[in-house]
Amino acid sequence: SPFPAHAVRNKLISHLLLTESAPLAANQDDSTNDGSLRTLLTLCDLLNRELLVLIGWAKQIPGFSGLSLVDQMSLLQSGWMEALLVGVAWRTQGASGEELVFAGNLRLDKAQCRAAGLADLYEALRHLTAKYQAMNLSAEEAAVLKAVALANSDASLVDCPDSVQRFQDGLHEALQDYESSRREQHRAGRLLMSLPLLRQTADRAVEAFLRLHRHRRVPLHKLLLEMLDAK
Amino acid sequence: KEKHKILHQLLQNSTSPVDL
Repeated sequence: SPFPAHAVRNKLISHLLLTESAPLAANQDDSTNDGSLRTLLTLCDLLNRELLVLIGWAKQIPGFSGLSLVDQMSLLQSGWMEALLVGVAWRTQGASGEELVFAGNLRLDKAQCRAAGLADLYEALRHLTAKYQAMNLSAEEAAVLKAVALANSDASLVDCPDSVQRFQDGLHEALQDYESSRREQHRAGRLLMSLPLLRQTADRAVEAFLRLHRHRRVPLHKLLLEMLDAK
Repeated sequence: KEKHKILHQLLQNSTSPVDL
């Protein structure tokens, strides 16, 4: 494990960390000479690949694969953008200045986001990342928050509510356990209280990408489009 | 589930290649 043993006291959380893939790098788009469109297409390609990795990771969250296929789909369709934004917040945490770190080689500042048609999203994401930056998230917290974001669906059609509830309870317990082992009794609650802002920001992100696709005809990969359409 | 074909395929652990 790349993480010090003393930092990982909780089996479920250490499993979440170990099954995470290495951070993806952006592949520079070269299909256009328009710089801001190139940035946007590069970002969309990165999101599409991250989504693929996220789906693979979700299947390894203890309890997830035991859910019905319908519920697995509902949870992912509802929480995928939230989970991806936790990743952005985590990567941005160590960055200085006003950048958003989508990948090690894809750091966008306000002007770049505005040029790409993502001015609103930039503001919303800076607000979210500043909140997590102030909390100084640990790797364990970022991983469990991602899993919680996936589990915390408000999907109206849940096939088996009891199983989904048990899945949520397991993650909640792991977070509580982890924080009490660090003698941080308030952090679990604080992290859960960040979920409304996370969802609100994810909704804005979904709207932004759909708007770009529908109004500016920005081409999107099939998986990304399918997941955006599910919203 | 036709509308959510790719996600469905990915979750089913399909061995056939998925067109993304």
